[in-house]
Amino acid sequence: FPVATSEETQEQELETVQKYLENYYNLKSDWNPIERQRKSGLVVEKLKQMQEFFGLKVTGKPDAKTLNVMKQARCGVPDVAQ
Amino acid sequence: FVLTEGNPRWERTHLTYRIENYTPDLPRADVNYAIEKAFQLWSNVSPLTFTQVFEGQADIMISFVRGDHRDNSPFDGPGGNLAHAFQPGPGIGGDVHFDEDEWWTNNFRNYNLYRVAAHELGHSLGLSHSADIGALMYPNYIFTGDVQLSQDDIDGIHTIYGPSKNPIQPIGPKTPQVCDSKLTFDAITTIRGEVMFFKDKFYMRINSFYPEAELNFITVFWPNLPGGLQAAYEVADRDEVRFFKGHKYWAVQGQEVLPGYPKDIYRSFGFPATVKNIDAAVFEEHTGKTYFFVANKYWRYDEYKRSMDAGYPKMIAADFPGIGNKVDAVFQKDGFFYFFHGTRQYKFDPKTKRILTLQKANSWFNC
Repeated sequence: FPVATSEETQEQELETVQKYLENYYNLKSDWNPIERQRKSGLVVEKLKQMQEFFGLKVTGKPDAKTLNVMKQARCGVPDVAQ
Repeated sequence: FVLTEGNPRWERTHLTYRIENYTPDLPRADVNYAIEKAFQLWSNVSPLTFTQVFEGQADIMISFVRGDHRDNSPFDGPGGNLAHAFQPGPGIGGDVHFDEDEWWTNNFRNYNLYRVAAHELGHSLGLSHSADIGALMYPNYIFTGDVQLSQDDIDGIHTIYGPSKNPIQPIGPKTPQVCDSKLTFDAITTIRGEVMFFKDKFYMRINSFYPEAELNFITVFWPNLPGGLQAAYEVADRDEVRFFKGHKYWAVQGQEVLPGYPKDIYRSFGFPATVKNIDAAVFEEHTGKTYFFVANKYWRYDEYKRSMDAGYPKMIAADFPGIGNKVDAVFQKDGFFYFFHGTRQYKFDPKTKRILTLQKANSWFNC
C-alpha cells in the first residue's frame, strides 16, 4: 500500500495547511455546499500568499519547505489583516 | 515592516502595563525582568515610556492563559501558537496573552519569554508581522541568543510614533538582501556540495534543487557559532568545515560542532602572534593544502602533515595576480578559486594563475 511521504499522511498535511491558513491567512472555515467548489482555488491562493510572505517558492502547493515553515512555533496574530 | 490595518496607535506616549498573573515556569523576578527588558527595547528607540503598575486597569495587561480564554482566539496547547497581542486601544487593546501550555524560559531553551514578549509588544504598539526574517516582528519564533530590534522594527515604530528623543538615533542591524548590488560577504565555504555565504548573523545558501536563495540565522544550524565570522573552509574528505573569528576557530561536521572547539589559530596552525584574525581560507582538494589569506599575505598549510609549509607567508600579489591585496572570502569549486573582495568576485585558475572572470559578488543568486 502507498507509504506516507513523511510521518504525516497527506491527509494530515492538508489538515495542517488548512488550519494554518484559517488561523493566519483569513481562510474561511465555514463553507456552505455551494462555496465548497471554490474552496480549493482559495486554498491555493492563500497558500501562495503565505509562500510569498515567507520568501518561499510560490507554487500554491504544500511542498516540504512550506510545511516546515508551517510547523514552526510562532505568534498567534494573523499575518494578514482580518 | 507592516503597520496594523487602520493604523491604530496610542495617543499618549506614557503608557502603563500590569502583569496580571505569573507562569510557574520562571521565578516572578525573572518574569518581571523579561517583560521590563522587552518594553525597554521599544522605549529605547521611540518617545514611548512604560511604567509597571500592580493593580487596576493598565494600558497593556499581560497574562498567562491556556486554551480557550474567552477572547475568540484560543491557544492550541504546546508548540504552534505561542502568544498573541491586541492592537492599541481601550479595554483588551494592547493586551498580551502568553500560552501557559508552553514552557517559558530565560535562556536558549524553548521558549524564551523575553524574545516572545519583545515581539508581542510590537503588536501592542501597532505593528503587524514583517516578512524580514531579521526583524523581531517576523512571525516565527527564532532565538539567536540576543534580542535586538532590527532596523526594520525601528523604522516601523518610528513611522507610528516618530523618532526617539535621544539625540543619537538608535539604529539596528539590517538583514542582507541577496540581490543588493552592494552586498559583500564575511566568509564563504562549500559544505556538502552546497555553497554557503555568511554575512553578520546570517547565512545565505544556494543549491541546485531550490532556485530561491535561502537566508536565515547562522544559529539555526550552529547555535554556538558567533555572527560576524571572518573566514570558513571545508576539508571535504574529512566532511569538516572550519569557521574563523578573531584568533578562534570552530570545526563542524554537518550541524555538529566537534568537541574541544573553539581552538586558537596559533597553537593549531602556527600563526605568529601578529596575526589577529584570518580574512579568508580555502582548501585545495587535489593538493591537500589550505590557503590562509591575511591582509596582503597568505600562508599555505598542509592538512595531512598538519603543519604550515616553509617559506610562508608570501605576498598575495605574487601568486594570485590581479585579485588585489585583500581577500574577504574565497571558496573552491570545480578546481577554480572564487575570490571575493567588496562587491567584486574573481574566478581564478590556480593552475595558470590567471583571472578568468570578474563578476559581482552576488552573481550566484540569480538576481
